[in-house]
Amino acid sequence: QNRQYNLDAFFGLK
Amino acid sequence: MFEARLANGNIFKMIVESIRELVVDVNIDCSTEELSIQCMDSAHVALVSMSLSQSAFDHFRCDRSLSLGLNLPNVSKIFKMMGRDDTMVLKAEDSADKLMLMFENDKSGTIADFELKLMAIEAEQLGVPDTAYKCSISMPSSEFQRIVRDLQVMGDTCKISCTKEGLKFSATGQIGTGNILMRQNVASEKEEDHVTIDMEEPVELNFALRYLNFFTKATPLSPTVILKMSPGLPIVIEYPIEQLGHVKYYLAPKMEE
Repeated sequence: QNRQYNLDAFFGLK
Repeated sequence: MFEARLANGNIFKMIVESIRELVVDVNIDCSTEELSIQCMDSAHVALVSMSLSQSAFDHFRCDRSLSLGLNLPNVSKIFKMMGRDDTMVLKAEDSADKLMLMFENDKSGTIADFELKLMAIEAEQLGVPDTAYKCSISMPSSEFQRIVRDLQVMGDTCKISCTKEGLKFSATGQIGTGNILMRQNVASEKEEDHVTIDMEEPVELNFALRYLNFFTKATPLSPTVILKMSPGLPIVIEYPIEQLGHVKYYLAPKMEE
C-alpha cells in the first residue's frame, strides 16, 4: 500500500 | 470581551459538522476581522482552514484577539439542540475560560443558553504558502460528494488527473477499476451547475478516498467546490461560504509506489 505524505513536509511549522 | 451574533446560526453548525470527523480538539481564533480555524488531523496528512468574516455576523465585537479551545464532540452535542432557523450568539470574556452559546428563535420565542468550558490547546500552525496552482477546477459540490462516495466501492485510493480531456477520478481494487470523467460544462443557466477547468499543465495525483469523503461533510455549506492541484503538492479542496468565508482542506498526496 502506498503511503500518504505528511503535510509538515510541504508547509513546515511556523 | 468577545461577542458575536449570527442570524443564520445554522452556518456555524455546518462548519462544526464539516471538521468534526477530522479533529477532536480545536482552537477557534477570534480577531477583529474574523473567526478562523487552522488545524491538522492527528496523522498530519490533512489540514483544515476555516474563515468566517466579521461581515457574516449581525453583531461582532472582539476587543482583543483570543483563542477559544473547544472539544468538537461536545460542541457538536450542543449544536444538536439548535433549531434550523435559530440565531446564534457567542460570548467570551478576555480570559477565555468559558464560552457562552445562545440559540434564539423569535417565532417560537425560545432562548437556549449553554456555558461550555474551554481548554488550552497547544496548536501547531503550518505556514501554508500562497501558491499558483497548475489546475483549478470548479464543480457542483454534490457531484464531487457523489463521485468520492461511489468510488469507495472500488478501492481506497483515488487518482485524480486533470488533462485536456477533463477531470478524471479513478480507483482500482480487487474487483477492478472505476473511472469517472468530468468534462468542462457551462451549458446550464445555473452557474452552480457549471464545471469549469482551468489547466496550465496536466496534473495527476493519488489521494486517500477516506479523507476525500471526510471533506465532503462541508457540502451543505456551498453549492460549488473548487479543487486546486499542482504536481507533488497537497490538493486544495475549497468550499466557499457565500462571500463571507470558506472551509478549505489540504490533503497530502500519496507517494508513488
